[in-house]
Amino acid sequence: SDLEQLCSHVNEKIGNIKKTLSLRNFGQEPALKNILSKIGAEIIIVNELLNEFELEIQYQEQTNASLKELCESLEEDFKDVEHLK
Amino acid sequence: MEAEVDKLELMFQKADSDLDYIQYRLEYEIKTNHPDSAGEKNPVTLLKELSAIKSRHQALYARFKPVSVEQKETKSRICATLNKTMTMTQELQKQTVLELSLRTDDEKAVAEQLT
Amino acid sequence: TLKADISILLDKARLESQESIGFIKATKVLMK
Repeated sequence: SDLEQLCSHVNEKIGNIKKTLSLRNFGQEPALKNILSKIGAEIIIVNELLNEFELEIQYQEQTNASLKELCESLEEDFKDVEHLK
Repeated sequence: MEAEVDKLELMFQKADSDLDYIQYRLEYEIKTNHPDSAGEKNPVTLLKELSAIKSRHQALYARFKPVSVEQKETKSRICATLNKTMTMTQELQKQTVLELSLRTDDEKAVAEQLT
Repeated sequence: TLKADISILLDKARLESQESIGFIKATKVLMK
């Protein structure tokens, strides 16, 4: 498995180089430049979505905390009723 | 044998650093030929941003999953406790021959919603 | 697809939040 790990490590680097090579002449052709700017715009939109998603997760964590508080007070109530019984 | 292994190891290390150097030179060339401008970023920058987005997405998903599971668990615990408490309260009311306090309509609706 | 994945997750998170807020309100009504 060490050799396999080494192999995938080297392959990954070669893959990155191939990818970068294919981008080498990317900026020169107007049509491909257009695709670049579209990708740039998409990245901005996806980043904003991720920001919203992160805010939503923070909100859910707060909701979780209040649900836990609610649960604890209900369990206190149950103990009281049990005690009454 | 030891010497052979060391030699192989050196060869792999050399290959690794060569690959890193090729990558660095390519990126340097692209950045030089297509400097980032306000409206346009060069392909290398976009590639890096894309991989940053992917790892951020994975990190947020890993954070979101347990929160979502925990929320479901807490809600079911609340329902279970609420049901137990209400059942026991009604038993107590019967035993103490106290008049059962009738539930208001919205209490009934909410109880149904929760169950 | 990455954008679609993130949008789906965002909608799911929002829906769950709304459900939880409704749930908390309902429980508090019963607790009174």
